[in-house]
Amino acid sequence: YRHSSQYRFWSFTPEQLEQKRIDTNAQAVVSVEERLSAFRDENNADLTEEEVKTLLEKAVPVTMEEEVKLVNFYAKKVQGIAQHMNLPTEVVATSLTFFRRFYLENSVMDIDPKTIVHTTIFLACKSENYFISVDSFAKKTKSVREAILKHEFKLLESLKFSLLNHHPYRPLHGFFLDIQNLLTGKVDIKYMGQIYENCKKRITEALLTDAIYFYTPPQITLAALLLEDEALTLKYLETKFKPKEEEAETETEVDEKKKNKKVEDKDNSPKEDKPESSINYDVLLSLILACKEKIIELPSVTMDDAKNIAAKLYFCNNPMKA
Amino acid sequence: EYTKEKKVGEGTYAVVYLGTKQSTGRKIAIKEIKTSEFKDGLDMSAIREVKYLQEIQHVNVIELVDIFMAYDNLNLVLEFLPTDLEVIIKDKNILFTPADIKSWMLMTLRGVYHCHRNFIMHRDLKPNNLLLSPDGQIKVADFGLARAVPSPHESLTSNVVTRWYRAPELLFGANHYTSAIDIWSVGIIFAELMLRIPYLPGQNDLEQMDVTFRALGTPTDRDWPEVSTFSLYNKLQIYPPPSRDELRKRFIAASENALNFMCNMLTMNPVKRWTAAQCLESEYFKEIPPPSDPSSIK
Amino acid sequence: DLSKRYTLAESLYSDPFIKDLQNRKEYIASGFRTDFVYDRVLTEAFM
Repeated sequence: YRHSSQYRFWSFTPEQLEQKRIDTNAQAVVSVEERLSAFRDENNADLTEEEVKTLLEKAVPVTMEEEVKLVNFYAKKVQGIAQHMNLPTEVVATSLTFFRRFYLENSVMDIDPKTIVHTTIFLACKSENYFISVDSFAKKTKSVREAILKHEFKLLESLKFSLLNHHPYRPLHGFFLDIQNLLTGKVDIKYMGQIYENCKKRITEALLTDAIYFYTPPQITLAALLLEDEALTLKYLETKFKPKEEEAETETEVDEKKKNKKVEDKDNSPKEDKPESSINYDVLLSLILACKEKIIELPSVTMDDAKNIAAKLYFCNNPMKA
Repeated sequence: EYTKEKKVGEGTYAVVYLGTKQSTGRKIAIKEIKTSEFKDGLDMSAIREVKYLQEIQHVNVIELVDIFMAYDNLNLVLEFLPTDLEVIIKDKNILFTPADIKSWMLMTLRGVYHCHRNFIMHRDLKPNNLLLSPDGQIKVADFGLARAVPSPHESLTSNVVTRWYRAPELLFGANHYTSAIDIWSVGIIFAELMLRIPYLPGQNDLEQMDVTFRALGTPTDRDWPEVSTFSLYNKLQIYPPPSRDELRKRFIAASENALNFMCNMLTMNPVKRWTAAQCLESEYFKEIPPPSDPSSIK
Repeated sequence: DLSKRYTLAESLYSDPFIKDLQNRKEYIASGFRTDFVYDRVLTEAFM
């Protein structure tokens, strides 16, 4: 995972992420301010005092916080459109990831989110081998090929040409299996199936939060599992990662171990010569608890919020309209 | 930062130039992706090259040095690799030994193993996609047909891999194949290195099946369960698998372990075919001669 | 490095989705392998 482009280019601490957003917004503010003052200078003679006042009030750059809100609002739209198109879960997740990463590198004042929504889904389809021709894509989305292709290069460049995403869905399948292995006989399969489906939904929501920048996919998966069934997840994590206490093993546990060992031998699964993982249980648990807090605070942007910010965005790019 | 000094190749979706990285003087190859050719925006092959080469850093996989846009073209800056195995096989003036072949197979399988453990199938392994660096390292190249191992229920196109190197499951039109298809290609490349001529050169897809099964025997449900369910199965000519002796005669330079090595890569049933890890751990690599030191191979 | 960060215990898995696929003729003929599927998802879980 540390070799992956997702880790190398798109993992941040909260401070780094905040700073990145501040810098991207500040850069755009400079060029918007220049354009606006040039506009005022050019039109100085024709503008009444009232109009200048309105300009100074309405045609102003959007703040970093407003950008984040607008991007979150459109991210939800990207997810909705992709789901509405019945795209596979991984393609929906990739569309959303592309869209959100794009606005870490670009300001909404540079490229209006409306103009990039379809492009991110279209590129995600291609990247995930779910190829749809641009003409049929345009028909499905009631868009036009030129608009879809217009920013494709820009999108690829802003993504730093990193297209391979690791989403938390596959780890969910992996833990679904490993829990059965570790807690043999203690989990009901039907119940596990329900947990699995619920976790998938939680993961889909988690992709809208900044957790995807702060945590690895498996950590997000374990946080979703913790939310779904804390007791089961803690039991699993302890069994898997907690250093074995020296306590005398009860008779049953010894038998259990022997049975497991026999089963494993029968399975002749490769004996790992190293401890399964050098993961520190306490560190892992604290990470997952923090991640859980992150994925439950879903960004909620009302339509009004979005409209106000979009209006501000519109006026700062079209001062004459203001 | 980069110069384009000499055009060395042109494909359907890209033009390749030789150049230099100014800041270090390093020789590089620049793959300039033509953008106008693909009516659906960025070409799928370009997207695949970018997507997978970004994730793979391995001595036996071509290095993606940089990527940049210029004049609306996408440019992949790749490490400069002067030749490939196809050139070496064809040029009868170049003599190489079983130790050299072993070295090339070892490096190829290390590169392929690295792709597979990252769950990436190359899907176009053949001698001219195995490039050689100035110090003799084999580099797996051209990821234009690569893809990640799909989700289990996904359907894959069987129209991949250059025909002569195409695994039997692909010839039958399978849609749920695995990375075993790459191992078949490596097996055919191994045979070609020993013979110095293409091993199974079919002139078209149908003939490719006939050439393949004539040489290695037509698979049956016994050794490959459900193979007879492929729609193309009924039209097949049934050939017996070659005896060990026939194989020995065909590959006179091959040791017993080398023959085992090849036969396990060319096992018809993909489920029984060796994985890259099994190939790398085979007796073939442990017996003499040891693989040549890549930099010593002429 | 062939050591894995997990133990593959196929006989302990009850995975109706995969079990269904592995019994389909076109999957068997294609060379479908459950251990490859499990290896993939377990690697993604423990990477």
